[in-house]
Amino acid sequence: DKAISDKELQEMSTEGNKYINKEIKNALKEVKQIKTLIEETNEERKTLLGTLEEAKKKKEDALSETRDSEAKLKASEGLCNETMTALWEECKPCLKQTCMKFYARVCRSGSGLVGQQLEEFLNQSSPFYFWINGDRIDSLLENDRQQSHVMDVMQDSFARASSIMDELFQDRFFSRGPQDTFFYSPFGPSQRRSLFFNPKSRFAR
Amino acid sequence: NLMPFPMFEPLSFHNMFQPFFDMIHRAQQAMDVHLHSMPYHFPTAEFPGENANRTVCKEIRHNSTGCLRMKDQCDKCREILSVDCSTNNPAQMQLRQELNTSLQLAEKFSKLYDQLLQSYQQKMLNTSSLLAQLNEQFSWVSRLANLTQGEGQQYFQVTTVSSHNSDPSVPSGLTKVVVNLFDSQPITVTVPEEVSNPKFMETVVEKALQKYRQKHRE
Repeated sequence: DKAISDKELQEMSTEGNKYINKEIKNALKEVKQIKTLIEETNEERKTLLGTLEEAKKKKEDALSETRDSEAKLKASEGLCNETMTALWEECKPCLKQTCMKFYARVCRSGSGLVGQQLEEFLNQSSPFYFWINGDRIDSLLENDRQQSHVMDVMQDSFARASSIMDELFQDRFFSRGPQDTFFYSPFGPSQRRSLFFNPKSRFAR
Repeated sequence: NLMPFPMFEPLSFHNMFQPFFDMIHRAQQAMDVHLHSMPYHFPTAEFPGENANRTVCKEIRHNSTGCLRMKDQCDKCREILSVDCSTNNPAQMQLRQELNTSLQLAEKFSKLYDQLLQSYQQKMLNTSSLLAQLNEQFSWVSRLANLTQGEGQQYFQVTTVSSHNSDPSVPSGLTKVVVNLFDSQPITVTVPEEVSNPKFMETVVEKALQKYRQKHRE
């Protein structure tokens, strides 16, 4: 096992550098492939956004009709008040008991405060609200509010990420084919900044 | 040549990659910050009961309206729902019918919207994870940006090669190689090939790069 000379070590280093260059080029090719995947996902996202907008329109139309009918019905509130109030007084204790049982069994947290709050809520509620399914309307409106909020948050996040990605992918590095990365020697000697790739010009735009 | 006009110098590694790295990182952060902190619970297909219960519990705690969902379990409450006021005002019954129809429709579209919103969120998460992958794929390359600015540097230098014959601590049949790679401390790799094997340097570089990437991931 003869000793390895300095010259041989240098030759090995040169050989090793070639492999490293190859690895870097492979990494760059893979980066471009991921970029393609990101673009495909984005296309799917855009299609989905269209479907979401249609669904939103239908939902809002139905909600608006619900609110209209609710308002018209409220105008005639009081027509069967006596019957409803009598039934309501009998409904309340059962509802309270059923609800407290459910809460203790399913929600698994202190029910003392909830009981008091429920008592107040039932006493303040009107049977008419109950009769027109006011709870379902409220729940729907609350859902609508939350859905809008979630959508806004997602759109906002995506808009920010997207503007950065657009800027990034507009770069000529990404607009060339993967095979074009082979021209590039990562360990080129130049230290001078290029006008084309100067990050400042991109940020300014 | 990347440059279209000869008047411009070729690009340096730093110019080319450092902005990419920063941008990918910023894009990924912009996506992730809110996506993972949304308080809204989408109804899930797998555990619909659990999800509905969670919503009811939340509504009970919030303002007790969740309790009204249990009206079907009390006779007197059900009776209220079937009170017929049409003798006093026929239009009221018609209005109530319309309200129930539009309410059902709105609930159906709200559920559909939830499902679509969930798919949309999934697409966003997919993009975010691709950005994370891009970051992962790119970061080790872009890390080199700062290391390639000086003139005449050696990025890969083999310093020692030893086998069992020259160093008994090296197991028989293996070759130990110490290399300097970029800015790292000397990296020692042990490979099964002998120096004369044409695959020798490729194996050494692969292992050295693996160690380098792993170290920077950590």
